[in-house]
Amino acid sequence: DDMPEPKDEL
Amino acid sequence: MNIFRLLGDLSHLLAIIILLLKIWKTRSCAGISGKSQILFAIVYTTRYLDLLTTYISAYNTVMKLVFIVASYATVYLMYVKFKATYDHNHDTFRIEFLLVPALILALLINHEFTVLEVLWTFSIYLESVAILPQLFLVSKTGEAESITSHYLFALGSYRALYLLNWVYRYFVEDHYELIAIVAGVVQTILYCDFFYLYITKVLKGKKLQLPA
Repeated sequence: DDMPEPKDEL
Repeated sequence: MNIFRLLGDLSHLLAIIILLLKIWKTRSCAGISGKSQILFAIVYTTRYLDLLTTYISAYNTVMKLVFIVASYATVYLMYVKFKATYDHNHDTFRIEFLLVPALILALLINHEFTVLEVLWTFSIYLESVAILPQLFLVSKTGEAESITSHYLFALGSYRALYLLNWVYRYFVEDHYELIAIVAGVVQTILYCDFFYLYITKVLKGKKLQLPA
């Protein structure tokens, strides 16, 4: 599965 | 970024600043749970390891560093500098009962079985219950200084605002992060009792007294 998108939330 | 998340982050920052100022100005950490502060330091440390691997934005990096530094500074003030004022008789919540389940759950329910992802998931689960020692302390002492209740209101509001951020992102960006949402709902529910007392009492100038 695709890499989880980078966590942009704090 | 949206207004809900920005207000949430600012509310979170405000809470941390209120707490640091309260301890520093009064030179006392009476009424504050050191155990919750330790849990918050663990939450930020395990969540923000990606500072070493990915760059999102200057805002993201600066806020993460502020949260990490402020949480360790608070733990230092409580357990070292103003140790004599730490209320260890009432701050007795067994945090291992929060750490172990959060870690087990993170190992079982996560998006990807990698160190960074499991630690991020652990920090999400842990944050949802990290305030329990503090709420437990307030219930044991039966009251809280108004500055402490302002701290708790700002801290509880931050994740409540994040819930609105997630609603916004679901409808506008077709993006959702289920683990963070479920944990955020649990976290906000834990504050409901306090929110009620804060709005009905503290905002009317009364002291926060819990029914004994």
